[in-house]
Amino acid sequence: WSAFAPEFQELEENERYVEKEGEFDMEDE
Amino acid sequence: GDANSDFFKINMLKSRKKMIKFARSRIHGYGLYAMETIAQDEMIIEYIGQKIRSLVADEREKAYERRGIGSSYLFRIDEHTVIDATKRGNFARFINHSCQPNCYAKVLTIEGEKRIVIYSRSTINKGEEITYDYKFPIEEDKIDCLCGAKTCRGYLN
Amino acid sequence: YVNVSTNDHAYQLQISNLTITGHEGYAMARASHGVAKGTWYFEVNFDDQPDDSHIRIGWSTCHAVLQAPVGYNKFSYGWRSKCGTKFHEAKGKKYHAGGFKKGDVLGCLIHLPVDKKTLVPPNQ
Repeated sequence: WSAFAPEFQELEENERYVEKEGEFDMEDE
Repeated sequence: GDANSDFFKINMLKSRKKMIKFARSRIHGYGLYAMETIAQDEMIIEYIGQKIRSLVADEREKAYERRGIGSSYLFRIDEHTVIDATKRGNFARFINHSCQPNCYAKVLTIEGEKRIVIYSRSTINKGEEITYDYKFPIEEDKIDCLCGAKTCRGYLN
Repeated sequence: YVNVSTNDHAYQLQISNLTITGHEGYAMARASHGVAKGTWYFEVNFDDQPDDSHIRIGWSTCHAVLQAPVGYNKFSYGWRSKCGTKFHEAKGKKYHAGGFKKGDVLGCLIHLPVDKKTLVPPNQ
């Protein structure tokens, strides 16, 4: 089934996403 | 621990994965099917993915739509948190929606962590497709519902 | 006295008197008082900065999203410790090269010219 979701990573548990510093930035000179 | 505790049951899920099969769905693309009879109110599978904040989920939803990743694998846990199974998670993301589902999703708090578990709403016979009601919020641009149930509402959102 | 507001802040930030502590992901806390005209200034002591963590400070109206950094949309203007970039509507522009860091005292000024034409009611 992973063939149907390209570059899909299977997880055993929920993974807390660590946000990037620029998570909310649209542009950053 | 107490064999009846949610913590114990949800961890049993991993070892004793319900006999579930991934196959073509009559509803949409691919779905999950019961490979054994499942009694009512049984824990079937946890919906696993990346835990993200609401605003991050909003930004991602826009990005996914821009990239044409139509179906949303975002599952709202509460007003602050969403589980995103688009790129990382387990195959619970393939469970299709039905307006007359044989399962339902429940948010459990286990050891302080909120987790989503799919339970059987009624007895599920071997070979039946597993479905639950996505309960998407009502939106402007509609997504047609293909569940084919008699009581189908016509749209997912 | 101006304080950090006890309710106008993101739920995940710890507020004690004038100190704001955050742990992960940008979120906002605002002051207990706002300003509507004239020229105002406040200072921030940058007390603690765990490795590769950053802060953003600035001015915001009450409409800016608390679950995002100051400068995320049109309701606020922010200045970032990393590279000293200024942000408005999530667009970063060069401002104060080198940025700022733990131990610095930072000042934020806002100048709201009173527009003679529009009859801005006094003490609005």
